[in-house]
Amino acid sequence: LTAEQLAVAPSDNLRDRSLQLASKLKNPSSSCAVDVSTVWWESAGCTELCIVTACETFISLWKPLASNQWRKVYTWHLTEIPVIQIVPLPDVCNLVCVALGDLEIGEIRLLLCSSEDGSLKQSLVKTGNIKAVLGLTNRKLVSSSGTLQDQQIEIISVSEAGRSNERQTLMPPEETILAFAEVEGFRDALVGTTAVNSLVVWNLKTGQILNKMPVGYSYPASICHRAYSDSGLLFVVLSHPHAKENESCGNPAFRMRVFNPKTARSTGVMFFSLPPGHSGRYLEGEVKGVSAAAVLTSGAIAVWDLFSGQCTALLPPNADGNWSLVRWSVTDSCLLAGQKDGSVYVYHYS
Amino acid sequence: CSESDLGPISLNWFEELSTEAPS
Repeated sequence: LTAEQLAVAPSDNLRDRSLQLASKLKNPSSSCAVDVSTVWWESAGCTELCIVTACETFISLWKPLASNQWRKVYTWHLTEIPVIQIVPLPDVCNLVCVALGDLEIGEIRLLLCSSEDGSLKQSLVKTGNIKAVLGLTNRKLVSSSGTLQDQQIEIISVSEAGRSNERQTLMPPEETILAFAEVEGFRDALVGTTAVNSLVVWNLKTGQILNKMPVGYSYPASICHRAYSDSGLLFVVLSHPHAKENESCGNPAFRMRVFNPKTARSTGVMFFSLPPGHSGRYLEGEVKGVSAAAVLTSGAIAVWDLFSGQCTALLPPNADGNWSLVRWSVTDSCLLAGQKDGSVYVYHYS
Repeated sequence: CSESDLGPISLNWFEELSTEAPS
C-alpha cells in the first residue's frame, strides 16, 4: 500500500482504527458525483451488497466481483429533473430510492428492475417542496414538505414492487423540519430538527408530537444524524453546518447532546473535533452505528468513534483531488468516499 | 449529567408523553 492508500491515524495512540483502500469505482462519463450508497440486491438466488452511485442525470448499480472489483450492471436515466440524493432504505432489497429536484427536492422516486422481463423501472412516490426525507426501518419513508403554514410530515410505506402503499401523516410542528432520525431503542419514536433549532419527538403510531425541545445553541439549523434512548434520556448526534468557530470548543464537526424528553432540558455530552494541528470545517457527513464521518473544508475526511469521542482516522485528499462525499455502507465497516469527478473509493474501516 | 441538570427522569417517558400529548 502506498501512503496515499493507507489513511493516516491522526496520532500514534489512535492507530487502533484505520481506513484501508479496497477498490475504486469510476464512471467513464466523468459526470459529477452527487451521492453514493449501498443496497442489498438479489438475483439468481444470490443476495449481494451492491454500491449505488448517483450523478445528476443517472443512477448506477455496481455489483461486487472477485478481488474487490465492481461491475456496473444497471443504469437508470433521470433526464428531466436532476438527482439530489440517494435515500437509503435500511431493510429493503432490490429497490433504490432517490430524491430529485433543482434547489430543493421536488420528487421522490423508487428505481427497480422488473422481475418479469428485467427492464429498468421508475415509480413516483411523492412530489412537492420537500425539505427532508429519511428511509425508516419496516419499508417506510418519512418526509417533510410544503411551507411553514401548510407543512406536511408524511410516512409512506413502500411495497416490494416499488409502489407506495399506506400513507400516514404526523402532526406538524410550527417550525420547518430540516432532518429526521429514528430513535434506536424506541421503535415507535422519531425525532426531527427544525430551522429554528428545536428537536421534535413524535409517536410514529399515533402521529402525536410528544415534545418540542430547544437544542440549546444559538446556531440555526442543527441537523440530527442519529438518536438513541437510554436510561430515560434521549441522546442525539447533531451537526451544525452554519456554526461559527467557538473559542472554547473549536469547531466540532458533530456534537452529542442529551435531552430529557419529560422536561425538555438538555446538555452537551461530547464534541467530535479534529485533533490539534488539523483544521477544516464540517461540510457534510454521515453517522452510522458507533461511527461518524465528515467531509471537511480542507478536502479531507475525518472519522470519529461516538463512544470515546476520539477522531480515529483522517483521510487527506488524494492525488485526484479533494473529497466531496462520505457515506457508510449498510454496516459501518466500510466507508465510501466520493470525488467531484464521479470517482468513488471503497475503504475498509477496521 | 445529573438529574438536577435535566430534571426528573422517567424510564417510561414515551408512554407517559403519549398519554399526555394532544392527539
